[in-house]
Amino acid sequence: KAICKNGISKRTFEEIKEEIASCG
Amino acid sequence: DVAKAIINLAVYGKAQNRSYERLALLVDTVGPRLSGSKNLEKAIQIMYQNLQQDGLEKVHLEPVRIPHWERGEESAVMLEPRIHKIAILGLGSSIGTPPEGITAEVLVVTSFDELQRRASEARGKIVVYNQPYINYSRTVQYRTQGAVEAAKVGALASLIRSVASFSIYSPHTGIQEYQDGVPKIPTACITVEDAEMMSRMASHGIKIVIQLKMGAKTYPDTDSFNTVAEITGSKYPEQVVLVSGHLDSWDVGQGAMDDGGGAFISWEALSLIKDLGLRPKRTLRLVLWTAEEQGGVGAFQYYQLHKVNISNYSLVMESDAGTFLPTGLQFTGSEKARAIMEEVMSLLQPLNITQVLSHGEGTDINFWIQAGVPGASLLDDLYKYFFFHHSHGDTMTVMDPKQMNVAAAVWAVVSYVVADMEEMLPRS
Repeated sequence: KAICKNGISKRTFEEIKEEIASCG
Repeated sequence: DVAKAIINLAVYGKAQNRSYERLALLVDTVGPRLSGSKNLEKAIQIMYQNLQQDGLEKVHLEPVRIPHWERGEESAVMLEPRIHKIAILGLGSSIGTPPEGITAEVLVVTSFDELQRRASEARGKIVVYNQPYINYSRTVQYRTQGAVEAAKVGALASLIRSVASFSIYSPHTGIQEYQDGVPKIPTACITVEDAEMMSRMASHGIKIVIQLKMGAKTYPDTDSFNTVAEITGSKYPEQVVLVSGHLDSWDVGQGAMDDGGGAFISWEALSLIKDLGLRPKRTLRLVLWTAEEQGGVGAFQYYQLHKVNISNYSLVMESDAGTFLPTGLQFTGSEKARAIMEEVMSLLQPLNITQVLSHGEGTDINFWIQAGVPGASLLDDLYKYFFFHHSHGDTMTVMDPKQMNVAAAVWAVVSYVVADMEEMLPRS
């Protein structure tokens, strides 16, 4: 689920960090 | 290695200097792009064609009604204690003088407080403000409010020391605002040099008389457009990361720095992503605003039209403070979103531009930020910015192609990565 309207993410910050790092 | 690929293409590869060269072609041939002018509409039509020819998607124009003010012929001459031609630039929205001009004695003040203390001396005079330059946001109050405050105490006109951090006898224009119930008086900016000279004269008790002539006129609002193009998202096309700069400028110089640079690195961001064959999950939308200088008129219209979809805006980005060497990103959003932006900026380590600072606000994105959408502005080396801002000196000569390459790389990496993340940025 992409929409995160209420700031409630189903993903952990670590997962998001890894996702961003994969763009590096 | 998406970030590295963007950096390599923008800074070292085939795309290097492209945003500079594209910008030069526009501003050298069209020139300044004042709200309501034919030049601005010509620039919009050229950009519409440019964006289509670049292969961007959903290129279109969104109508906006914008102000139409023209400065006309203007001059100021010091008659006493000596004849001296004073360089002026009328301020946007100012009324003109009668054809014979206004000839009056000068009252020099250094602050609004001093004007209040000496209110009884102001009636029937031309008020000259010689306010010190502190920073733009504080000092610009004299430009925007100077005429109103002078009119409240009975002045006939106001001349305001240019809001500039450095001067080689350059007047700097900009918008000013009248207030309902307060008489409208003509208002213009003068150079730092003349403001200081008149202040010195006044401190010695020397009588100063100036003749001011301004042919400024306000015409009915006219039609214009925000210019829009996209790379449509592959997975969440209804969701948007917006990158932007404004296409209008003042009527002096070329508007190369303010905000040609911001507009063209925003276009370049989409070009780089397209050239690399990338398509982020959500839509990357380029908006070239119209009539920013008149108070974010195009941006307000865009917000009114699109706010119904506000929940789909992940990030709004604006570059309107120069495209000199970037030092980081200014960001406004929740702490969680900030932490994510810090990770995104870490991808720019190869350029050594990783800072995420506060205050991402900008005239054209503030409506969204105030409504809770995360916002970002490009932060660059501002040292020279207010040397040239709103002056005849804002030309391509100020611009540096290599610095624009780096700015475009930062803009492209940030916009692409945020647009390609699985989730939108969290809001507070």
